[in-house]
Amino acid sequence: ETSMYGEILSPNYPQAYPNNVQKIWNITVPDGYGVRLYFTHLDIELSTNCEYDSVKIISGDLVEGVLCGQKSSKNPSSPIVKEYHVPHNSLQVIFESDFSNEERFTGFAAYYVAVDINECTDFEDVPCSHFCNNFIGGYFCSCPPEYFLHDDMKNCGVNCSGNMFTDLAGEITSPNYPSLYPENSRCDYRVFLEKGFQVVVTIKREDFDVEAGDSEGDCPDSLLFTAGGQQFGPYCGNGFPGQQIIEAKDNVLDIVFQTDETGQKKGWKLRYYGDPMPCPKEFTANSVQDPVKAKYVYKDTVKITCLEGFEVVEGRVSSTFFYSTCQSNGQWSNSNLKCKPVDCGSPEPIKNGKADDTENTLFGTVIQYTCNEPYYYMKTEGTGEYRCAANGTWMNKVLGMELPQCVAVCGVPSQPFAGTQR
Amino acid sequence: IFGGIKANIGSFPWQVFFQTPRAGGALIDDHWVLTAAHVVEGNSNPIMYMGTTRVHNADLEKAQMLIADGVFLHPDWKPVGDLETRKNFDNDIALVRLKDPVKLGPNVSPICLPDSSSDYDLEFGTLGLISGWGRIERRRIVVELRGTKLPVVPMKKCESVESDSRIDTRTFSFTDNMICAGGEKGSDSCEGDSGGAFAVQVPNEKKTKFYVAGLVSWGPKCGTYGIYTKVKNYISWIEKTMQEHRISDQD
Repeated sequence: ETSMYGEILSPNYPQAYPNNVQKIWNITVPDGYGVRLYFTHLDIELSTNCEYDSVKIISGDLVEGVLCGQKSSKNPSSPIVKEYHVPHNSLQVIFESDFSNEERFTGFAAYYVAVDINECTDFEDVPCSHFCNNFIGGYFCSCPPEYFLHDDMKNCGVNCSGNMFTDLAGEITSPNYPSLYPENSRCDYRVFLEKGFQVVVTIKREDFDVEAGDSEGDCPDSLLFTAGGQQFGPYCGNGFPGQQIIEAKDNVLDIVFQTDETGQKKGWKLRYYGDPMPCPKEFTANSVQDPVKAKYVYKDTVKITCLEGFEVVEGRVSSTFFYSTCQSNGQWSNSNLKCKPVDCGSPEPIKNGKADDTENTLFGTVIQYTCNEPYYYMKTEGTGEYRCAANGTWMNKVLGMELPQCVAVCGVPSQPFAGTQR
Repeated sequence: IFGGIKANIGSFPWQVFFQTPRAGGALIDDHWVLTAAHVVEGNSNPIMYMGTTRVHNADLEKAQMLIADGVFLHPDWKPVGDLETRKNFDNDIALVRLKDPVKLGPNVSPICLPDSSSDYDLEFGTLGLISGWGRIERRRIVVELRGTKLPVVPMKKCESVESDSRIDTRTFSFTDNMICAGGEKGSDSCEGDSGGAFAVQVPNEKKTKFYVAGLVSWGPKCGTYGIYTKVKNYISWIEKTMQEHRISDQD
């Protein structure tokens, strides 16, 4: 329980205190108050460093004082023999006596009262970022004009968030630029362009002055860009340390400028503009593109034609070309389509002969038909060599698509007729 | 075969054995057998064998049996009820289509066909080979294949063969669709050899290669001269018939 005041008396006071006794008083006054403790009577056995009997005053971990002996007031108009001021709202008083007292000691009488503390000045740490206002039992912080008090009720910042830029080009600066930017602030900006345009930011080196980082590069104040999952920064220092041109690859760019409570600088100024979203120049292999450009941007359409012997297969339909359009997200439409080599499939079987047993039946592959020799021979012209052609068929230089014919070797006896000699 | 000797099957790999009636044929393709019309007249399912010189039943079991699925007589062949009384063997040619292809090998392979060019016009004296399991001088039939060689001769040689008691040669038809051959030391074909090939060496060919110039058809008297169907005259019909009745791959 807290109390605004109280009395503390040694055991048996004003009679002699007993031997071998220890008594502890925990004093607590309301928050926002300190404790004034004063003794009006003190008669305790005197010893070196008050080793025998003593009364100790402890504030937190700190021993404010250890008393023993007899004390009298130095001021004839005041009964107070010893006084303590503690800027905290709790205090502990401990009385101890040892096993023997050769004389009669009456102990002590003390009183405590709650006294107001000035939080704005009594402590080494300043409780408010800007203005501190003390009142009895507490304090409050306040801010200069255009600043607002943060939720922690201690720090002031400026209101610099929620800025949206939708023009295709523009300029953004830190608050007060080129005057000092505000401390303890977090400023959010968003550049939001129409789809198909990426945000490009340019910052001149001399247009950037933000409190420099420590030796490990941690920025106390920082400028950070994020777009499309990419992050640029955080940046700080005198002179912009990043690339002079930042391509966001997205139509939305978020900018965060964060400052701490110290080290204000000039700030920064940047320009931005919307650049039509580029699409990569890479296309499916084994194809040619029309038109050929150094750079393809949003809404550009390209006809992609597969090289001879290659085709695009969509479901059950194949084609030799397709169209692709640069989309607002910087990706080509139909980018899933690929020019793949034409597959002629397994060569057709022929009677009394066969084709090479091959797994590769793609464009350009050469296979050889042979007849079941020696009893069959290839009647048709050509060597029996067929190449997988661009139209997906096996082609022979002489016969074209026609398959070779294997016919029986005729009229050849395996043995001469012996009885024919005359 | 008169005036012949036993033959190895490898010497006549195109020789086809017709069991009933006992006769011969010539393999011209792995699906086709060429024979005489009178061999297959009235017999749409002849049983044939290849790849053997011996034609005992036990031997035939080891041979390759050929199953016919079509018999095509020449359209100008005039059927008669009784073969014994037949005197007109004009257009004595027929094709037998096989159900399954013949498996070719050293002892089974086709004989070539002539084409219609003059290269295949037979000159008198041109030698041809014949083979078969038919009558020989002292036996009605033989078990082992026999063969002989004989020349082409003018048709009047055949026409002038003296008739015996059974046959009056003068009553028979002699046409340009026939070849007359024989007369050399009695080399001749005889009953049971019908349909077999009269094989002549392909002209202008370095390698020894034979084509079917004739088919054993008939004769006035075994051991003299014999009449053979002139195959060259039927090339168009053969090709047309084979083309029209070709067994497709799906079959």
